[in-house]
Amino acid sequence: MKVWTVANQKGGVGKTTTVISLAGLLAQQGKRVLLLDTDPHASLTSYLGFDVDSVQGTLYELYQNTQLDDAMVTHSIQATSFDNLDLIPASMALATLDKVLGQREGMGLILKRILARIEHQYDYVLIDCPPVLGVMMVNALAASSRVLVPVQTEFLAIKGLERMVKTLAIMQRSCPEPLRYTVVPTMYDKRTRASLSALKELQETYPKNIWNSVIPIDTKFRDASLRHAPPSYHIKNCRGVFAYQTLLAHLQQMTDEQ
Amino acid sequence: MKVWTVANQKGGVGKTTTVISLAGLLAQQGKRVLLLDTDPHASLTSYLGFDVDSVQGTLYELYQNTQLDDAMVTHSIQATSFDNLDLIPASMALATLDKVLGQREGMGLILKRILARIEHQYDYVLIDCPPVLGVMMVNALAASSRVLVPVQTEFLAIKGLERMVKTLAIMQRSCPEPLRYTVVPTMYDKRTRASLSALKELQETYPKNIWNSVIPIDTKFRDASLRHAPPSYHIKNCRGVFAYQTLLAHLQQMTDEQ
Ligand SMILES: Nc1ncnc2c1ncn2[C@@H]1O[C@H](COP(=O)(O)OP(=O)(O)OP(=O)(O)O)[C@@H](O)[C@H]1O
Ligand SMILES: Nc1ncnc2c1ncn2[C@@H]1O[C@H](COP(=O)(O)OP(=O)(O)OP(=O)(O)O)[C@@H](O)[C@H]1O
Ligand SMILES: [Mg+2]
Ligand SMILES: [Mg+2]
Repeated sequence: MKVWTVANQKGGVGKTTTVISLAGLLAQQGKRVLLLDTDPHASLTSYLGFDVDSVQGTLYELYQNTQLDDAMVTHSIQATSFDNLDLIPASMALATLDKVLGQREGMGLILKRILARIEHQYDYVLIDCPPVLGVMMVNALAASSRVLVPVQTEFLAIKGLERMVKTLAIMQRSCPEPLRYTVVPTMYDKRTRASLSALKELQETYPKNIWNSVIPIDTKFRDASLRHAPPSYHIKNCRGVFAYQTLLAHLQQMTDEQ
Repeated sequence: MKVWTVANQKGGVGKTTTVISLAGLLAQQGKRVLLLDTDPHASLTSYLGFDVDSVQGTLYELYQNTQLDDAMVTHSIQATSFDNLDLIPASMALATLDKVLGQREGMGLILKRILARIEHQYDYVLIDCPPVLGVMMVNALAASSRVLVPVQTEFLAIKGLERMVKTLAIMQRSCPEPLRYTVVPTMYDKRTRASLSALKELQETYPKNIWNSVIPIDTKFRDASLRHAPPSYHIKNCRGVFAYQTLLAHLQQMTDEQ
């Protein structure tokens, strides 16, 4: 089972869009995919059509139980209207975990322990993160085999990436396995100079960790969230979806190498 | 002196772009404008060409002094390369204020007290906020005469606005004057159905507090941050700048009425 976390401390860079796009493509390949929404804003949960205020069996409830068992974890997994695609939903209550759990011993490994119980039920787990460094992001990073960092190709976003890479280096110190990360340039607009020069700077600064292509700006992604379906399920000839297919091929080829 | 705060707990919605666009237009009208960057990510500070790691006299330093005097406040005000436009810069250290100040009595009014000292030196103060509800946002809201809330015209952003409006209602309870807010629809894309239906929903939900027009999607805003100048200073015939001019006229006409 591969666990991919999509994270960046900067908001609005395309984290949720990256998770739902890759998950849809993996499910269409026949892979069994579990989505995890760790963002109290619950964008992924509402994107998939769940009512955030009334959804049962959320990730928050799993964190309340000190004694985990298989039945509890299975209870939190909700089926979506798409084959091969399940979700453990988020709720607003997740925002309180930082205060409650922050100092407790071993709180960084709860998610890793949850996922170990379903190791054989899924091929991929994709985790969507909130745009802040807190308990949920730490849990997600500790549980993942690879971190995808979407970065807008613009000048202001590059400073934010420095912060995220520093966070990964700090996490690395307390994780036994290597924490591999891939920078994914998003919202690339070939018409503006800003996109081009930002991309060049990213490629020069992170030569070994950046994907060799880009996700272009594509307004069809907006419509996708209204239809409550992954973009590849209903948008034909969409350059954004083609780009995510290329990204997925790159990641699957990389991961199989190891 | 009018104090306008631009805030939304959702990231990447155009807060910094709104601050710099309106500030540029006001300075070109000959108004004396002070910008305040309260975001530890310091986007506004780096947008204006300051080096975030070495800038002197930041807002953080002002918060360190329990005894404020006029000299200290003036020392923190930096001139920019544009007439009528000054800045009190941000730094990463602002992120530590939540832990340090969080529980202290009266910590919500520090910014209001700072601004009272420069009441006669500026016509407008524009405050850029980080995308989180913390000490800095509370300070900014308590010090402002009007709050501008940029909201992307898309489905996922509407839930985020509900949260922001609830925050304003809570703040209202501890502020003597009325806290007026204006919802500003941004990144409107007339080609996608998602933008249209989101805008309709916003207009139905916030009829008395929404601006009657939109800021369109305009990729020239990306280039503007590379030139380290407000968009209206160098971009000709830009529909984004025209839209901010219309917004400014709407706000100035409103504010004068009161
Ligand atoms: N390649 C793209 N081109 C155009 N729009 C995009 C693209 N990717 C994402 N978007 C749009 O940008 C907005 C933000 O995307 P998204 O919600 O995925 O970001 P996020 O990083 O998850 O945000 P948050 O930090 O709030 O969780 C959405 O309206 C989405 O439709
Ligand atoms: N109307 C618009 N059309 C197209 N792009 C825009 C528009 N407004 C802002 N942008 C771009 O969107 C990105 C995010 O904008 P901005 O930094 O102003 O948002 P923010 O809300 O301040 O983000 P943060 O929450 O990280 O502080 C920037 O690349 C900016 O250039
Ligand atoms: Mg998201
Ligand atoms: Mg900003």
